[in-house]
Amino acid sequence: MERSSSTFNYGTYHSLASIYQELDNLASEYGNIVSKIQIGESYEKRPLYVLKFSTGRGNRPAIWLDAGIHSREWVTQASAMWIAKKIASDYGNDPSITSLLNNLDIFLLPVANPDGYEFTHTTNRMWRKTRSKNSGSLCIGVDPNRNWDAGFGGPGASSNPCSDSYHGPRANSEVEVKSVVDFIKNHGNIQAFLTLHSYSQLLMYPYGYKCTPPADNAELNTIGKAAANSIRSLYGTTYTVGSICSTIYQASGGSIDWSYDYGIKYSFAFELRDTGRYGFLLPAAQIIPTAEETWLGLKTIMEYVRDNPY
Amino acid sequence: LETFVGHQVLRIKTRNEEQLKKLRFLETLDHLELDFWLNPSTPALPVDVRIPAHSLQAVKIFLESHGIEYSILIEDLQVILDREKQDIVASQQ
Repeated sequence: MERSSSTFNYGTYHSLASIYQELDNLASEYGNIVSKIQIGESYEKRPLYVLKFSTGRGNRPAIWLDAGIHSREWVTQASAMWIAKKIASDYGNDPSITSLLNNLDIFLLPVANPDGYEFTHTTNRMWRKTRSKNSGSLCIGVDPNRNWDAGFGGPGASSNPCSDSYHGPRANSEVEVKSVVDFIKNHGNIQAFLTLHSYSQLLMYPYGYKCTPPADNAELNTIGKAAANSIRSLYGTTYTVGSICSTIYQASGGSIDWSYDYGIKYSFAFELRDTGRYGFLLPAAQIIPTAEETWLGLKTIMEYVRDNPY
Repeated sequence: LETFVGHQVLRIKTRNEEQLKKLRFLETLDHLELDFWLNPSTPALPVDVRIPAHSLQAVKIFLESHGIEYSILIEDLQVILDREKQDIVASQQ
């Protein structure tokens, strides 16, 4: 049977192949605003696909959104797919989305760590890292959220290749990280960098590699709190808002620290819904509610980005 | 295929910096194969850690002997994994 985005079940978890098929379906069904771009390939040579949502030509200001850099956080990849469909189907129907896409582009990377994701489906459901080989060690993989060029190798990252928070041999050693960095640098007009994680219901801004507040601390805090209020408005899910260091712990080499230091002011990391009861095994019945509330938070930030260019 | 039979996830609540230090020490013991879902940071925040079956006794004794409070978040991880797998298969069908 020919598949389309109307038959894709957004309320269940999917294999990588099924997600990638759905990206094609979305690009085909909403060809006027959605296109699929390959920005690189993973260590095990799987493509890294980004969906570009755009209504205009040229290098317009854009928002970056990624999910699944920690492969076991399945609700993030699943939410990203729901969000992709939401953006595409609401354009022209919802005034907010329409206005957003009339002013800027959105780039969405739904599976930032495809090797890890495949591994969680086939071998080890609790896998978090990439699947790159570490010379001199039997242990595999690097924590891709400790591998960015921001306080690399500092506190809150491990130098032990067997650790789940191993920072890797050098910044950007992971091709998955390097591909995003190169894409963003080449684009040159990314205004916001948003990344989805899951576990402990937090909305964080820089810094994680140090505990001093960023220059835009007050503004980021205000935006973060507004987004958290939007999230809470739907199902009452409460988020804690603050810098990475103040809300959870010092962690160096993280993506939003890099993006902020690179000049992308609106840099936020979400830790999506999870009561702690299920760990990374949030029941499929909670995917859509999670995506719905997350979208409200994202939309609040995106609207702010649209209205406050810098 | 790696299974997680008997793996538990503990939520650990520390009272002070001293207890946090103990947990950070636990983190360095590679042979226990602990997977910290929430790392030790401040006493105000809980620490969640997945513990393989073979390390459970050692970790619980360590915590109890240092008076560190904990509760069991996930009794047997594999049970939840099996349920997740069934859900996916049912959905695909």
